Amino acid sequence: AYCVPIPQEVTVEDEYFAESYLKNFFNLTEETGPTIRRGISPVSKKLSEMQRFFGLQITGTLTADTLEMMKKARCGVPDTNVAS
Amino acid sequence: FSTFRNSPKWEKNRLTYRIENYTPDMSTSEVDDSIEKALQVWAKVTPLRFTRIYSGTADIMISFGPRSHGDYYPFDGPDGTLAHAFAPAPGIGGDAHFDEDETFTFRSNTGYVLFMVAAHEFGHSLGLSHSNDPGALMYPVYTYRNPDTFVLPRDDVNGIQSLYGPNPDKDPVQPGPEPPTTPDACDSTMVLDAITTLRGEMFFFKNSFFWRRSPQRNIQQSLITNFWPNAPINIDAAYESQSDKIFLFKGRRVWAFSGYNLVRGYPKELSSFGLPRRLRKIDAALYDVESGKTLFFVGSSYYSYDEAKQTMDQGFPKRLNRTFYGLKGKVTAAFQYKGYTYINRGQDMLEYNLRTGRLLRVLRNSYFLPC
Repeated sequence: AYCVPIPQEVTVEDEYFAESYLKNFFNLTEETGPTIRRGISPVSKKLSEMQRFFGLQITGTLTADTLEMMKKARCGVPDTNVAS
Repeated sequence: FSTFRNSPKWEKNRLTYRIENYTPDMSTSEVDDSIEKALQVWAKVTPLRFTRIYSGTADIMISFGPRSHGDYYPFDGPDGTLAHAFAPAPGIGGDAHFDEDETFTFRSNTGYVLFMVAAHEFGHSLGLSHSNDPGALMYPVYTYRNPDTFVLPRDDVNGIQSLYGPNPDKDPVQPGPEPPTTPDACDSTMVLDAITTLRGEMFFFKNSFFWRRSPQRNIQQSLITNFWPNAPINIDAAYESQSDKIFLFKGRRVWAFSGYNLVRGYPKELSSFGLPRRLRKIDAALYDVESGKTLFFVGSSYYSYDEAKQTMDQGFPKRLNRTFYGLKGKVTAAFQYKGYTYINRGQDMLEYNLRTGRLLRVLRNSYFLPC
């Protein structure tokens, strides 16, 4: 048994879950066009946005603590349709 | 805090609500009570007043339903999304829906406390969106809090009053204590409550929060009770023992946790460590890896506790400045990290070589914190 959550390997299932989370709460949409050609994936962009919102390390990748935050029970209202 | 785009709000202060159906998890009176209290959270700090109706269409329609339940946002079964609500608007605007696949409770944290979930959703019903303040009620992630002692945090008060203004009732007995604010790591006047290591990570405690620092992660602020639901807040001291437990001290009592779980038999009295019965609290505690002793700091002296024998060492308490060069005044926190001993005294953090007692550096409180 471990006292403090130990980072787990991210599975394909986790990646699907993360994408669905970003669609539900951070308005990830199927984007085509220049951003794709420049190699900045929309998922990475939204992951950074989500990591910034929750005060996580901003990596743009699906890290263990990002996945841990995504799996917490939460409200169903998106985090992005906000005015400052 | 934040509001929805274009800041929709109700153009009237008298709102109606209707509970359309019930969850089988709680009695109807518990649901009624939870919903009413959740609305009062907002009424206390604004001109808004809520009246319950039992038929027809209310401004805030409240219902429980699983999966697809009549809007375009199906729920997802147990855990995950617990509920959602719609911004102020005609029709579905203001309505709050709760995921019937969750286990809702009246007060205990064996499920999700309906009062807490409802109070959050009604924030949306009134025009607030999510806040990235981890202490705010409008923070999107569920956090257990005791409904009996809950006070709307400052961030949420500022948010709702930006839409509706304050409660005009000049009742001299204003409701409740000052709203709690989330501590700011960069506040140069902040004095930390306690600091400890825990399996290679560091925990800095302040009020009902801690900052958690680990080599792999960014420093993250969380509510203590989110991690250890039955832990005290505003603690006096903390330390990690070699037996994989973390001890939290508050007043005359000590809590011990292994992982997330409270160790059986705790909380115990300070005297269970061999500290004098007359002692009402300790100021700080640290575990010295090299000697296997735990030091308990009390005023201008300290005790030494042998973790292996679980007895207090003879010849204590000793005066602090007999061991720690130049240490005067009350210690507020203490810990060891990478072989160095750190003693917090107010806003300063003093770095010592514990073997020699030599003061190596004087640092700021926020030295290890993101500032």
